[in-house]
Amino acid sequence: QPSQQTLTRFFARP
Amino acid sequence: MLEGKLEQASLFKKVVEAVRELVQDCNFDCTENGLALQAMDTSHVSLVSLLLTADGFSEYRCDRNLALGINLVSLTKILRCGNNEDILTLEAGDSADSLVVRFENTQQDRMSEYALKLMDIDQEHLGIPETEYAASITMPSTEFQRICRDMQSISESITIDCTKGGVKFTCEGDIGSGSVTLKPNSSADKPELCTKIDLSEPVSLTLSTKYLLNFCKATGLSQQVTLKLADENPILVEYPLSAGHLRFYLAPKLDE
Repeated sequence: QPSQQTLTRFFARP
Repeated sequence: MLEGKLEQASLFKKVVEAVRELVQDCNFDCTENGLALQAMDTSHVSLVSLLLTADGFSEYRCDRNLALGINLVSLTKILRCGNNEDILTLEAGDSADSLVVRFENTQQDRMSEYALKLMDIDQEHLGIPETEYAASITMPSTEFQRICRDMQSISESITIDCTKGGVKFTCEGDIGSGSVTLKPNSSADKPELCTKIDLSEPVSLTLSTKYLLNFCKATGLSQQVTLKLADENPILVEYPLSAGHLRFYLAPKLDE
């Protein structure tokens, strides 16, 4: 089963 | 001071309905350009980005930037006190501790006013990078909803494969599998029923069915939805509004 990524991995925190 | 008047309460009611399951507490950022909201769901898998531009309001005034901390469950309770056709006015002073919500019926003989207590929300805004999407698919929003609904009972994941020839939605679960393929089509007399694919290279993403279906709560806001895909990047699901947009981002599932 593929694993769910989180958005913070792709989008930068300020 | 914020004062925004919408000729139909239904727009705001639908927008809040569409996001309230993903996001509970969030700041509505009010500027002279309009109302904006950016918030992640609690598991940090998806992000909602709403923009209602000032020109979508029949009257709009915001002389100082305001962040209105709102609990969407509470806001929903108040919005349900108004009818869809009512004129809706949102009002908040510069250091107000509540948002005033006013409804006025079209006959202008019934006015109601509610105040929603505001919260102090420390919210981090994520920087959404400029992405070059490999594929952009515009399709009827009801079709997208149907696919997500049909596939939810089969699998937790939906794989979207996009090529020049069409877009294929695939699901695979314990009971079996399924797929739906849509080819680009055009109909001049009913552009809202068209499927359009802009593709620079074939792309494939695997995404959570549950979240995609959640985004479909926005179906009533727009007849068309646009899916933007880039390999191993979050999908962008966009519902255009007459003045602004409702965007959802969802991180992909990746093979380990």
